[in-house]
Amino acid sequence: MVQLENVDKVYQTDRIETLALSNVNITIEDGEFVAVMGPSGCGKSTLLNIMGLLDAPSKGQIQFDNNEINGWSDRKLARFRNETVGFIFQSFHLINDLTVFDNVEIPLLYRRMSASERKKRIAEALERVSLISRMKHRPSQLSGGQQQRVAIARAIVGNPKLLLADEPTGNLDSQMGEDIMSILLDLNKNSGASIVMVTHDSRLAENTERVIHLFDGRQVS
Amino acid sequence: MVQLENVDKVYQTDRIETLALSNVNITIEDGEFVAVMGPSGCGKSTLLNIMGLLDAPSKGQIQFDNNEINGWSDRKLARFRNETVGFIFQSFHLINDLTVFDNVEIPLLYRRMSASERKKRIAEALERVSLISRMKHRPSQLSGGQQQRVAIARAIVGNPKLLLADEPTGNLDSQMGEDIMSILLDLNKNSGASIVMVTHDSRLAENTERVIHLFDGRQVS
Ligand SMILES: Nc1ncnc2c1ncn2[C@@H]1O[C@H](COP(=O)(O)OP(=O)(O)OP(=O)(O)O)[C@@H](O)[C@H]1O
Ligand SMILES: Nc1ncnc2c1ncn2[C@@H]1O[C@H](COP(=O)(O)OP(=O)(O)OP(=O)(O)O)[C@@H](O)[C@H]1O
Ligand SMILES: [Mg+2]
Ligand SMILES: [Mg+2]
Repeated sequence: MVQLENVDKVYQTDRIETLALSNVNITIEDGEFVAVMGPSGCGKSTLLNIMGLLDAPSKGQIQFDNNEINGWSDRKLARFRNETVGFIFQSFHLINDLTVFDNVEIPLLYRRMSASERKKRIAEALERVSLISRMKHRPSQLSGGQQQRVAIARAIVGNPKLLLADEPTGNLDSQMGEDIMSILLDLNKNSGASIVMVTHDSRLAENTERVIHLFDGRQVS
Repeated sequence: MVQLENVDKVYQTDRIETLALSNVNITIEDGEFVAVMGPSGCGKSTLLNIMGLLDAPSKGQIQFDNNEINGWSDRKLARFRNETVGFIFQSFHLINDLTVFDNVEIPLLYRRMSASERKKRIAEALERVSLISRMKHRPSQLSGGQQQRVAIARAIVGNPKLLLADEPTGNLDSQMGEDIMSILLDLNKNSGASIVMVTHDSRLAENTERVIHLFDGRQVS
């Protein structure tokens, strides 16, 4: 599904150079469910952004769904990403001027689909995260955990082949966290989605097939 | 320290009326360390916003530090709040145009304090959350957990009498979460701060003196 080869990522800020990822070699197989763990600041979100083609590595190669994607235009990357990837961001990135419904609809606008089919899919996604009653709210009118659930609904509504989940239960109580975990497991087992989930919760990580540990930008164990 | 009597909070959105808090009666004693738990959307952040004088109840009375604060002007409330309350927000609310240093400095600008004394206090606070190396970064150049730690540093730098912590470890690994818990316990035991901490983590709640459980805006058990 996704293969990272000898990947480095460097961030430059005024005078500080941060090596956020160093010599990363990771392959995510089709249909795998993998957890990523490690201390705050060790490179997990950076890894997911590179896997999701939202950011380019400073060094190294990415292969995606058997495509060598180095040298693809931004436009081609964006289209490929919209069709293939669902992303649950650590800080949600909801659009505050749009309602919950409109936020969740966004991934579907890139596809050939009738308005009524979109409406049906959005309702299903919101139903699954128990937020159908908040369809007309704006994100600023929701609790933190409700915003996180909208982000989850938006990421799954398009039935993505690759789901990247960056701490998807950080703002949720344990019951809701388990409900979200069931959704992810269902997507993986029944829809065949490949899933990479960053989490600080070792109990959630126990539900995955393997755990990638990062420390200071490097893979350990 | 803070007393809520018969407090209701209603939010109005187009046609939906949400009773976020209903008939809440809570007293936080001086020097108490209390946890607040409950499902996503049950009113925890709303409770903290009212305790921190950032929002007014729809019904009921608030007594703060033995002051009856109903009828205080916005200006008087703001000044009182700046001197007394430290707030760790669930979504951090850092200012992206300012550096980490300047973000943490904000609570101290309201006090009579030399620039060198401010600088010393800010360095201590950033040291405690292990972020001194990131002093000149902007929030958008930080990881999610690093942003959370800046929010924590800003909340503690002024040595507040009341610290309101809304899920302060949601984006942190378990080791860092324990470090933050030690900071809170130290503030409580050695500086006498009253602390109200919303958390989904029952292991953190075990370190507090009592747990307030909310469900659908009401206190339970
Ligand atoms: N500005 C607003 N307008 C309308 N409804 C709101 C607003 N802010 C909060 N609410 C609603 O009030 C209820 C309580 O929200 P609150 O943020 O206090 O929940 P919470 O317990 O902190 O949840 P979480 O654990 O998900 O952070 C939620 O159902 C939410 O949708
Ligand atoms: N735009 C940026 N400019 C400079 N440095 C950055 C930038 N984005 C991230 N970093 C740095 O790169 C490192 C890795 O960041 P990343 O967000 O991947 O960490 P993380 O493992 O997701 O942490 P957390 O668990 O706290 O979310 C951090 O030290 C961070 O400060
Ligand atoms: Mg992160
Ligand atoms: Mg909340």
